[in-house]
Amino acid sequence: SEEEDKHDEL
Amino acid sequence: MNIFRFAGDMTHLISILVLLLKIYATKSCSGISLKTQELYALVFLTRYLDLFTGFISIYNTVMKLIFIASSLAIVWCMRVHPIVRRSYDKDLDTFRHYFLVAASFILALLLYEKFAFKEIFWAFSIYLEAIAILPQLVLLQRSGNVDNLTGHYVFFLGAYRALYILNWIYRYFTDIHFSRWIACVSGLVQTALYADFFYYYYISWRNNAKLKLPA
Repeated sequence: SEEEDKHDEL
Repeated sequence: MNIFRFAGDMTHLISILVLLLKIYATKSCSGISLKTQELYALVFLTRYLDLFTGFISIYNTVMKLIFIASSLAIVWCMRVHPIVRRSYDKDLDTFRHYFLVAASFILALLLYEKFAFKEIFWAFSIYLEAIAILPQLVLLQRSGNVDNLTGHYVFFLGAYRALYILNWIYRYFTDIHFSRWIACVSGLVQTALYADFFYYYYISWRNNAKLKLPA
């Protein structure tokens, strides 16, 4: 899903 | 967000604050590699391309702005500030950091999560961050004795990615979708580069002596 490949880490 | 990642981000922030303190308090950047600072500015600018297009959290956005602004401010100080720039060790800071940029970019074209503009630049920023410390470590070895604040700066900078490794281990076991191989492997390489520095930092702390890296 779109959510997965978003890089949520800095 | 987990405690390891939060601690990692805070450690990273502390390293930047220690560097800003050193430059502001001593009005000097001796012992600091301008090339490493320029590479970090490039790392943040290429990693946070989604700063205005994607939104994850207030914390995420604020931290990205702090990292971009502080890294550019440090490069500005070392290049432009009339007093600070005089103390830059230009003839010691001679690492050919363009090779690091080229190698990271070529690797990012070969090894990425998805062949997309932002993903290539994200992978590039991950690889570049892993090796960006090299000019700084070389400069420390050349400049012999290291002042305390510079030593603490490099220590916190190395420690932050070590905490991120704990974060990736934690997420591997708790987050079924989690697969950040590019960041994990690069993070291990990045932290390994600090191994000898960490050893000499520990020795100087244990003997309460000045930090000294062998030439």
